[in-house]
Amino acid sequence: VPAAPPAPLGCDDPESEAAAEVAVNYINGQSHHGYKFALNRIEDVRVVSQGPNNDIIFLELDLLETKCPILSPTPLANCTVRSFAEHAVEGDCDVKLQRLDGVISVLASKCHSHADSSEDIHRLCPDCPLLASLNNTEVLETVSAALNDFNSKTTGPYLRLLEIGRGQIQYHPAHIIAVEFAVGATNCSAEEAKVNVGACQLLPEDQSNFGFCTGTMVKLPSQDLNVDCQLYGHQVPTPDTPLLSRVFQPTSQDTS
Amino acid sequence: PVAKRAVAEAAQHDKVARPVGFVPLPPPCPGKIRHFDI
Repeated sequence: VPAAPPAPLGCDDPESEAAAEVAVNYINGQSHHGYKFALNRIEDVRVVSQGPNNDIIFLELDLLETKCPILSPTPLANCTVRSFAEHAVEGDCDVKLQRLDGVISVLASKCHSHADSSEDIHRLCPDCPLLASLNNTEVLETVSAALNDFNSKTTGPYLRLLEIGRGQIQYHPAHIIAVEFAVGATNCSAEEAKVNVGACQLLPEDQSNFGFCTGTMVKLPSQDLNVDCQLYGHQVPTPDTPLLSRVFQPTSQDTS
Repeated sequence: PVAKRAVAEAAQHDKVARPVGFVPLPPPCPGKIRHFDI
């Protein structure tokens, strides 16, 4: 007896949302660069029956970049989506899933990401800083200066750059370059690195040895540099903050 | 007259099929926007 065709799903049906949650977790789990993405909208869903209790689900998803670096231990549910004014980045994904006896798993996914157009940002927010290319000279200069500055002052391990996550440049009312970058702890202290930086090797690939930095360089009207770095495995709880909330909510977004 | 009766019956049928307070279902896709549209 041929299987009855599966009931069509709407994009906001609980089954579609359950499949989308599995898909987003899979997509973030497969990525090793940039930031975690969160679901913004289910664009389309199609279900094809493969037999009793066996369906193939095709999803089209619209995702938005969050502020959580991909290496961050913060659960996606606690990650803040970047606002439109921060020059949002969108991800478009096609995902193929299987639902077998009620268990959903991802078979394949394909994603493209792109930043919102600069024209849109400027039209709605003329003074908002725009995303710059990650190999922009001013971005590279700011990352280098920020990391050097942090390493020159820290009493912790010497940090090496893993990747630049974001760079934004604002020209008015001041010339400001804001950067975000991922770092890895090395087997050297910052003091030891001053003697022979070439001998400093990244510690084993473990989440506790990764971290994240934010830096801003003001060029005009006067020169100023601010940087803050937080290693995910080296977060010190403050007396007025419960341990767990400090561990899972790194303060890498703070400025100092 | 035949045409008029048919229209009247259709209108009556429509009233029976849609109870008071009937709200058309939203289109099944795309779904709701959780954050913002870009």
